Amino acid sequence: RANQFNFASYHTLEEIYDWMDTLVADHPNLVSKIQIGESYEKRPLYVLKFSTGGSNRPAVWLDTGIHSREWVTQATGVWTANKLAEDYGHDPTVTSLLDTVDIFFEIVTNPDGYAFTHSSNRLWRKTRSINAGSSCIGVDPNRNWDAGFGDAGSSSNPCSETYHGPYAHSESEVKSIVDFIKSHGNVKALISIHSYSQMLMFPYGYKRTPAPDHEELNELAKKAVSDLAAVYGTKYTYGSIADTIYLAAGTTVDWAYENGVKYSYTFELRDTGRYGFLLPSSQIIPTATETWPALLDILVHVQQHPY
Amino acid sequence: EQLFVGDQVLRVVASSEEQIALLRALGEQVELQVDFWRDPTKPGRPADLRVPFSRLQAVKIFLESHGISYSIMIEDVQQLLDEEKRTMMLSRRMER
Repeated sequence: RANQFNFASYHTLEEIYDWMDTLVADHPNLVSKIQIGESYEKRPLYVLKFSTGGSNRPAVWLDTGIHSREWVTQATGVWTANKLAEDYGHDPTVTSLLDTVDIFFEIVTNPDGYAFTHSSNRLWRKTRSINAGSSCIGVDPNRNWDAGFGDAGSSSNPCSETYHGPYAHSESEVKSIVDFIKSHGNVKALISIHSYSQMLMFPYGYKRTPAPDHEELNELAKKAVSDLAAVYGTKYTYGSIADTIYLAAGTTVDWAYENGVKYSYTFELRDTGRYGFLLPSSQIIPTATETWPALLDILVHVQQHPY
Repeated sequence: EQLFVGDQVLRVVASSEEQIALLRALGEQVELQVDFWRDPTKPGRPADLRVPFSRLQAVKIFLESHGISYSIMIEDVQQLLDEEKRTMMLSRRMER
């Protein structure tokens, strides 16, 4: 039934949430849906859990769409979740992976923002929380994490697209993930997916110092982007956030890394053309398809390098 | 609903750290309402700016006066948004 869903189209929040239920119904022994919290506007924050059993297995966290206007990421999230479910029991790599590792996948990480992109402003990036003393709405949830919070590459101006918020984890969308990962206690990898600069990056973003695991993270990124490029020739750059783009404080992957999640990566998916956030829906499946082998490289590496 | 009629996205390529600093300063001028879709990072690497129609002239003058090269990446943002909506509507009709 999940395959009656059109993966080559963009969808509203309600359509994606309905599809999640369909996926769970189609794969009851593999996929379940859990709620980790509520958004600022009280929408449920849903996570798909892929698990074949066992208690507190090593886990991987995946998220898409923390920046709501990056529509190809939520769409890629839907495609990827379906791919995981469909390939289990058929593809030996995915089967082996899910026999040993749990995957938690938050497909719409910023549901208020995403709903707003459909109703009012297609180009909305932030959350929808009200900022005291300002008429400007929202916080950049990828500057709101407790890792160099408030430093370079984030703004103290609520009207800025990179406003870091009043304090670290002020956004319930962020705090819910923090609480979940901390309470789980066995998350070994985190991959946070954005668009559209074609990059694969890892800590640090808030400082130029190389991460203690820089060499291993860099080698794995190199392999991942190479395998990604092998699909359609899409070129990605890779490296630490600070080296690849610029100093950016308060990001998801820095927080994860500093809280013991060694394999912390952030993707910036396509635009191979000149569309930016308005990537045509015809590019959803190519984007997701080429991202898949890179994701799998990281997941398999995590499986094979326990720590 | 916010409309973006006539808004353009400019692809800007800074040739030096000085020009990158200028672009960042441009982004901080609240009255220009520039929305960086892709931030300025390193010389030679493109940055993308969405500029409201009413501020286009001022932003282009700023870029030209500082010798910062640019091209128009998206001619009219609203046209693309309308196209996106049409595609989604079509997809829904096909699903039904």
